Amino acid sequence: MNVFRLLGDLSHLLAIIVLLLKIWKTRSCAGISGKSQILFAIVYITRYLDLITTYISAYNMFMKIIFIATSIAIVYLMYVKFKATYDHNHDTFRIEFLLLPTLVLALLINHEFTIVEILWTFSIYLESVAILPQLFLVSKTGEAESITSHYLFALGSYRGLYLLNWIYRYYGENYYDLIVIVAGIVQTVLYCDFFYLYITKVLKGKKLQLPA
Amino acid sequence: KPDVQSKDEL
Repeated sequence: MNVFRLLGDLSHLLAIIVLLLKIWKTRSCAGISGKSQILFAIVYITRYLDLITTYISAYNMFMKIIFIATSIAIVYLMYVKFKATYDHNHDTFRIEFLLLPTLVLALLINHEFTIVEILWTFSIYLESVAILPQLFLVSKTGEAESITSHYLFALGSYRGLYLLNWIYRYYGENYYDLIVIVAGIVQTVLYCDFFYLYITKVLKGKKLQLPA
Repeated sequence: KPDVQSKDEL
C-alpha cells in the first residue's frame, strides 16, 4: 500500500467519523441527504460481499466491516432515531435515476459476468454518482453548515487521493483497472465545484453559501 | 487484466 492509498482511506474514514459525530452531537441530521446515505450503504454492501469468501488482510477486513457498519448506522440514525430532523422536503432527488443506469452499465461493462463481479462493478459505478442527492440538497437549500462542508471535503478528497494511488500503481506496478479509474475520475470531478467553494469560502471562515 | 478474485482496494 502506498501513501496516497492510505491517505485516501483515512480521509474516507474521517468523513464518516465527522458525519457520525455531527449527527450524534447535534442530535440532528439537518442538511444531510438520506438518499445519498442509502446509496452509500448499498455501495458498501454490494462491494464488500467478498468479505465472506476472501481474506485479504486484517486491515482490509477491518475497513470493510467499518464501512458497512457505519453506513447502515447512519441510515438508521437518519430514518429512525433522528427522523424528525431529517430534511425530507429538500431531499427530493430520485435515486432510481442513479440506481437503474448504474446497474445496466454494470451488466454491460464488467470484468467478468458473475453475480459477485457484477455487484462489485455496480457498486463502483454507483459510488461515483452517490453524492449527487447530497449536492442537489445543498443546491436546493443554497447553503451547507461548515461541519457538513468538512464532511463533503473529506469524502471528495478520498477518491481524489485514490486517483493519485492509481497513477502511482500504474507506474510502479504496471497495475491498472479502467473501471475504477474512469469511475474515480467521474466521482472526483463531481466534487470540483464544491472544492472551489470550500477553499474560497469555508476555509476563510465563511459559511458555504451558493450565489443567489 | 486485474485479478478479479482479490480486491485489495476499498
